[in-house]
Amino acid sequence: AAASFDKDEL
Amino acid sequence: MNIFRLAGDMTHLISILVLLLKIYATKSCSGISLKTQELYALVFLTRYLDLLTDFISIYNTVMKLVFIGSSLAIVWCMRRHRVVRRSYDKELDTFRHYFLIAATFALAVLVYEKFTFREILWAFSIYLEAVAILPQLVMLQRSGNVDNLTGKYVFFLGAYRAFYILNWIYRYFTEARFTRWIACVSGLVQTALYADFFYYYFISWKNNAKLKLPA
Repeated sequence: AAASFDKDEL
Repeated sequence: MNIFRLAGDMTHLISILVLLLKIYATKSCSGISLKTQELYALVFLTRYLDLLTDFISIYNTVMKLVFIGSSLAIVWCMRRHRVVRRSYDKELDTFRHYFLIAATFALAVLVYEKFTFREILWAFSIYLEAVAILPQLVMLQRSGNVDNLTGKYVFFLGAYRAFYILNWIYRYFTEARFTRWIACVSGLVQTALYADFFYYYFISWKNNAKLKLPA
């Protein structure tokens, strides 16, 4: 699921 | 994941390892700003809230744990370690960093991607990271000569976000939907704040002289 919180960066 | 981001994360990791080395090897934190370390601990704690809820990758989780763990360990060391805390230059570390926390939080409530608890805290952590180095830079200028490991620490800490800027440019051109203006603008401001430090660092490296920042 496209996580609403799409922060894949550190 | 792209090479720029990996280089950025590794540079960030190196900066933390250099700081840990300095504190561990010299049993001293002279020249290090506790306020900057506290701000960084707050940056990681408010940014990695999704650590326990969203699993992105082993790498992502491990790095988050390393960043949170190391920043808290450094703050603990500088406050509590019976030997290290004696070398903390409290009278040089006078930046009123609570203003930075208040100002960046106010900005995060005004400028955000989505008005949700996690997004607001994420924007706050992004803005706070941009200015978190200020107490450290002010302290370096006050303390005049900068010891070798402290200079390397600040240099790598500044360089990592420059790699992230390359990463955002790369992602902008390779991923249709990628826009992350908050992180991009904030990252540019963050890297710009290191500009004069990078200049004096380069001069000291070119002349093979000790790093000195003008008062």
